[in-house]
Amino acid sequence: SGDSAPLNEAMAVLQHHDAVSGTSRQHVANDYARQLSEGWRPCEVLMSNALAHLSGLKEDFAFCRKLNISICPLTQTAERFQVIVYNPLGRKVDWMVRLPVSKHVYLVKDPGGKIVPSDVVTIPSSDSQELLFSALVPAVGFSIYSVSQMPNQRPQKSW
Amino acid sequence: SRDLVIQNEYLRARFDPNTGLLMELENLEQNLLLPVRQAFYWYNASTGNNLSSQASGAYIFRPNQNKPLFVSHWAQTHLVKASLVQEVHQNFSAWCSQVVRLYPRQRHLELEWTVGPIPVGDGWGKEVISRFDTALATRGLFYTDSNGREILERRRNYRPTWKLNQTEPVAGNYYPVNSRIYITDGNMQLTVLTDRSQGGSSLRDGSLELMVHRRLLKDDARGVGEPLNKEGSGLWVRGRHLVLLDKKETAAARHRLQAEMEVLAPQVVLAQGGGARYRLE
Repeated sequence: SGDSAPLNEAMAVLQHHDAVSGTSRQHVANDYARQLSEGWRPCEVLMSNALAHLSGLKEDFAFCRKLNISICPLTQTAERFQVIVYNPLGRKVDWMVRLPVSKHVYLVKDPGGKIVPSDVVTIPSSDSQELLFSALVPAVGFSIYSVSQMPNQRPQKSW
Repeated sequence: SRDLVIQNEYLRARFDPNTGLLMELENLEQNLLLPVRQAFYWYNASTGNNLSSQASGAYIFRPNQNKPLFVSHWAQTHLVKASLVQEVHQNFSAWCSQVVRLYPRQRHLELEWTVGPIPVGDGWGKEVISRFDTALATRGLFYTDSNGREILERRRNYRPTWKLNQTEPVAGNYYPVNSRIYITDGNMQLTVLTDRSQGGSSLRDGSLELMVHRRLLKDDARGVGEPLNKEGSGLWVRGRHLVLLDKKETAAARHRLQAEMEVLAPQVVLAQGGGARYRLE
């Protein structure tokens, strides 16, 4: 069972300026990080349960915590995967999804099964690739996009 | 010296081909053109002087001189153009880089910076800023928000409720920036949205700066008992500044909606697919 209370409590503790401004000793900063991390784990379960309930599908949901540094083991290794984009805003949004992927061409389909434009961009001065596509997400809701590798196709080089 | 430009239907950003620095921003929708130079600088942290023994530290920002130093006068650049994104990758040094990004249908310029580990082998604590310099006649005024709610007018070297004797020309003009800072000449407005709380200021007319990272070697003696010299993942910082150029009348509508999208950003969850049907019953 999932639980958001530990994250709730960790966030409450982190209201203190020590947690955000650097005005704590290193071991205290480490403890703030521990509380956040331990709070997030049961929250992931809670989110998985909610998404399973709302989508009607029981999935092994994955949360990539290192997307900001272009690391996500699932998208970088899987031949096909689903991207669930949740929009907490009270209006629909058009949002560019960026995911680290392997050196392939990908086919992206929207929730209605229609192919949407996508790009694989190689990051300069590294050998990593990122998949980009634009996701339309309803107000306070989610959209599920499916991504699959296109076999025997090499990605076009962006310039 | 070929042109270095990224552009969509709303914005055009031009970069100096010699330095690789951003040099011009144009709002194509509203026909606004603003020469703007953005670069990274660092303040040398004070360890105390003959006026005060106060050192720059976790609680205190106190540079030892008013002028910050360039991280680098130029950036090594890579231009990436694909159908869904245009990016200029700027490498300023081994510890400071930035990607300037424009997506289709986007009305702001995205600056994603990565700073760290700040080198301190020279024995100098450093406080790194990103600064935007324009020719806007801002008359000593700039604006910062208060916890994403009220926008407050800030006036350089001035406090509204007492007669200020300014003894720290840099730190004494720094204010909290929780979600946005902007400058305007009454016609044009340059707004920078932040993805986290930072310190910011406008130390000269037309200029706007935000502190992105710091690493210090001396404790400020305010109770922490350690210099602000974090270890581990705290050595690196990656963040984003969203830059908007608008007419003053339309600027608020744009930056408010965009800031909402920053604070309540879409969340991504992934799955392998092919899961079993699930009913709560």
